Amino acid sequence: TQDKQLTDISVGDLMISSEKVAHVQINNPLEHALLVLIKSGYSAVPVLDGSYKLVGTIGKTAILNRVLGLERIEIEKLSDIRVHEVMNDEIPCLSSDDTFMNGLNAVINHPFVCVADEDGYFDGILTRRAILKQLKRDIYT
Amino acid sequence: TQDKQLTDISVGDLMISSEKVAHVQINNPLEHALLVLIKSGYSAVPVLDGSYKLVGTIGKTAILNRVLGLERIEIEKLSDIRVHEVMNDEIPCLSSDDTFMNGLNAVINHPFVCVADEDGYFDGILTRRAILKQLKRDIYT
Ligand SMILES: Nc1ncnc2c1ncn2[C@@H]1O[C@@H]2COP(=O)(O)O[C@H]3[C@@H](O)[C@H](n4cnc5c(N)ncnc54)O[C@@H]3COP(=O)(O)O[C@H]2[C@H]1O
Ligand SMILES: Nc1ncnc2c1ncn2[C@@H]1O[C@@H]2COP(=O)(O)O[C@H]3[C@@H](O)[C@H](n4cnc5c(N)ncnc54)O[C@@H]3COP(=O)(O)O[C@H]2[C@H]1O
Repeated sequence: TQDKQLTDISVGDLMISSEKVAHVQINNPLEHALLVLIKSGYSAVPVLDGSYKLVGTIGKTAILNRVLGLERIEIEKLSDIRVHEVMNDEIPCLSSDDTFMNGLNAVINHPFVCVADEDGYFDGILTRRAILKQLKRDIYT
Repeated sequence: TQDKQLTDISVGDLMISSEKVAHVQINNPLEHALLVLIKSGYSAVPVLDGSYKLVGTIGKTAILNRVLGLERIEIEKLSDIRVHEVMNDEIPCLSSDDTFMNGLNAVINHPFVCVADEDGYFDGILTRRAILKQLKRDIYT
């Protein structure tokens, strides 16, 4: 993607492919999801179902909000609640043959946007960093 | 910044000014910092000292990592540890008269970058969203 014009670059050229993306499963307990988010350092990750279809995203804020009591953070509740009870299931989604401009528009309001195929199987994520790096190359050449 | 060329735009034109930025103080207990991060929804915020000088940033991952024990998350420890024990004090910093390109370069690897004056007083933050929105305007005009 070094010498390509922005108009020749697709979302698939810039995305992080699914095998390199940390994710959780829809039926995991919140405790597991929070540990994945702490160990990886990511703010949020995709949620997949048992057949590897994309169903939403989940982040640290939503998990902590769910166990925030009046007096304290009720951390022991994390093992009783499942990912699907807290995840965000209204998320934007791209396809790998979408244009660079569609990708840029999608990440303006989201740190990353998931990529899935026409049957809903998870392909990867497009991040703001990938878009910004490509834009920098485009301005300097 | 609608019709300006990128070369005419400064970091000061795009930054969120300090009074609109959630922040914590260097001597706050971690419990307070985590509540600010949960309530605001932000992944990380700037850390200021008593005289409103910028000293670092702190995020949810660093706080949770600090209380992550072998068996469980030891949430009760949050009230015994202070922000300065966990914060990241090696952060990039911009000045409000820096160029747009300097701002773009800074946010490639950071979701936001703090802006401070030559004496170190906090002026605000430059976010990836602000840079992306301006780049979109530049491509369409
Ligand atoms: N382990 C690491 N090594 C180097 N840099 C790191 C890093 N973790 C985070 N960063 C930097 O911090 C930015 C924000 O990360 P955050 O976790 O909030 O937000 C991330 C995270 O929620 C998600 N993400 C990125 N890579 C991921 C992956 N491999 N698996 C799952 N989620 C990922 O996409 C968001 C945007 O990512 P983006 O790269 O644009 O932006 C990243 C990247 O610039
Ligand atoms: N309350 C809200 N309303 C609307 N959209 C929201 C939002 N909270 C987060 N977002 C969206 O999510 C992105 C990532 O937020 P995050 O908290 O991980 O990462 C944020 C946060 O750590 C920090 N930040 C942004 N605004 C802040 C503020 N007013 N005070 C303190 N920190 C702020 O800068 C990072 C990048 O911000 P950016 O705007 O580029 O990107 C934001 C924005 O697009």
